[in-house]
Amino acid sequence: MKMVVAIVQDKDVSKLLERITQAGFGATKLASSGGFLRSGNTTLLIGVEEEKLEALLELIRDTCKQRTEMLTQVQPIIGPIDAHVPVPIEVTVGGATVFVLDVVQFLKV
Amino acid sequence: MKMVVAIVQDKDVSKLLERITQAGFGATKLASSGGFLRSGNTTLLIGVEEEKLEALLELIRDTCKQRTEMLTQVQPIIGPIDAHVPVPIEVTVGGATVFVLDVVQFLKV
Amino acid sequence: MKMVVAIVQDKDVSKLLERITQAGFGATKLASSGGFLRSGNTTLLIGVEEEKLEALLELIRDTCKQRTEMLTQVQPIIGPIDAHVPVPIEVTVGGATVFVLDVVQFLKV
Ligand SMILES: Nc1ncnc2c1ncn2[C@@H]1O[C@@H]2COP(=O)(O)O[C@H]3[C@@H](O)[C@H](n4cnc5c(N)ncnc54)O[C@@H]3COP(=O)(O)O[C@H]2[C@H]1O
Ligand SMILES: Nc1ncnc2c1ncn2[C@@H]1O[C@@H]2COP(=O)(O)O[C@H]3[C@@H](O)[C@H](n4cnc5c(N)ncnc54)O[C@@H]3COP(=O)(O)O[C@H]2[C@H]1O
Ligand SMILES: Nc1ncnc2c1ncn2[C@@H]1O[C@@H]2COP(=O)(O)O[C@H]3[C@@H](O)[C@H](n4cnc5c(N)ncnc54)O[C@@H]3COP(=O)(O)O[C@H]2[C@H]1O
Repeated sequence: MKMVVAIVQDKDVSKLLERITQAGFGATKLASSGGFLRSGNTTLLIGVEEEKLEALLELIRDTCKQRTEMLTQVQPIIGPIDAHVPVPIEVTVGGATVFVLDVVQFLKV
Repeated sequence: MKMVVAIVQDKDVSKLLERITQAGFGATKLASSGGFLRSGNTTLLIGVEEEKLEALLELIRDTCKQRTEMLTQVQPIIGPIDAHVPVPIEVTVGGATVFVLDVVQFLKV
Repeated sequence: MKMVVAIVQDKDVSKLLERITQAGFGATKLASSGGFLRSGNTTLLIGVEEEKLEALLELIRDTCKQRTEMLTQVQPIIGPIDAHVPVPIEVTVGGATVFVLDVVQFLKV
């Protein structure tokens, strides 16, 4: 058995947990925060049979991969009147940091 | 040394920590939640000497084992007057999911 | 790669994270509490390349080592009037409990 420790963005957690449990995996969620940006993120602990590890990592890759999203930001227009206009900007979101550890013994009591 | 990662029900934590510390074990508690039911539970990290691992697992088995408890639920009686009666129902509680990991180095600073 | 699990006092976390990120290490912070005293502390997860492990452990030793600090406690003076006087007392603070685990696979998605 392996223990997967996956640090993911809060934005991706709900979709990821839905897909993980639909695929029959067990998971435990811990609230966490980044050491550098100090903003909130989520740490998942997932115990998985060795032969299903690759399928789980594929699922995490699919759901959490870094991507660019278009957000609209309202910006002021320079001019005589006080007007604003929505401007599309590109932001990078997602990404996951994943560590796989060895489990020497597993029990359910 | 081994690191025991035990996911237990909130209901069993206080008794378990009391017994763990009375037996001289060290432990750290992390608030967590289940990936499937999304309800709160507790994750304990317990660093333990190899020769005491079995005693610790026995203690967790003893304190957290799944059991049925009788709860009384108040149910309405069908009839002319608005009456209720306490009815005994059986519920399963407890249980623990336990992973044992290898510790390659341990230090106290 | 190794996963360092460091349980440190809340008082030392901010300084430790500053030094860890300045040195280029990645880290994730989890709120936790002690099994014995039940008071709050912090658990850090730090994934680190094998050849940098010693430098990281040295940094944790330096920042979190147990030390005595002088606090002043206000104590009542026995006598006719209701007077208090600040008295210096020595308290032990700091300290860290550190576990190093093996990482069999690491990925960033
Ligand atoms: N080796 C490791 N061990 C344990 N946890 C790890 C880790 N590497 C990453 N993480 C976790 O994953 C989050 C996202 O990391 P990512 O590398 O995508 O994105 C990182 C990275 O691009 C950058 N960064 C992190 N540490 C840095 C440092 N020391 N110097 C420069 N940039 C850093 O800032 C982003 C946010 O970092 P933040 O710490 O807030 O949040 C991190 C942290 O919670
Ligand atoms: N392989 C694993 N890796 C990491 N953490 C694990 C794990 N297996 C169990 N856990 C943790 O232990 C809690 C209790 O699991 P248990 O198997 O007794 O009881 C479970 C199980 O009977 C059922 N269940 C869990 N995942 C399922 C799934 N994908 N499909 C169907 N039933 C599931 O729902 C109960 C509550 O699950 P929940 O996720 O809320 O809460 C789980 C989760 O926090
Ligand atoms: N083997 C282990 N596995 C997992 N986590 C561990 C651990 N050893 C220590 N820790 C974590 O580190 C904190 C500080 O431990 P320390 O040994 O410096 O300082 C400890 C120790 O001097 C003492 N202590 C802990 N457990 C004891 C026990 N069963 N009997 C007597 N004294 C205990 O009380 C202080 C505070 O303990 P507390 O539990 O509140 O908080 C602990 C706990 O969160």
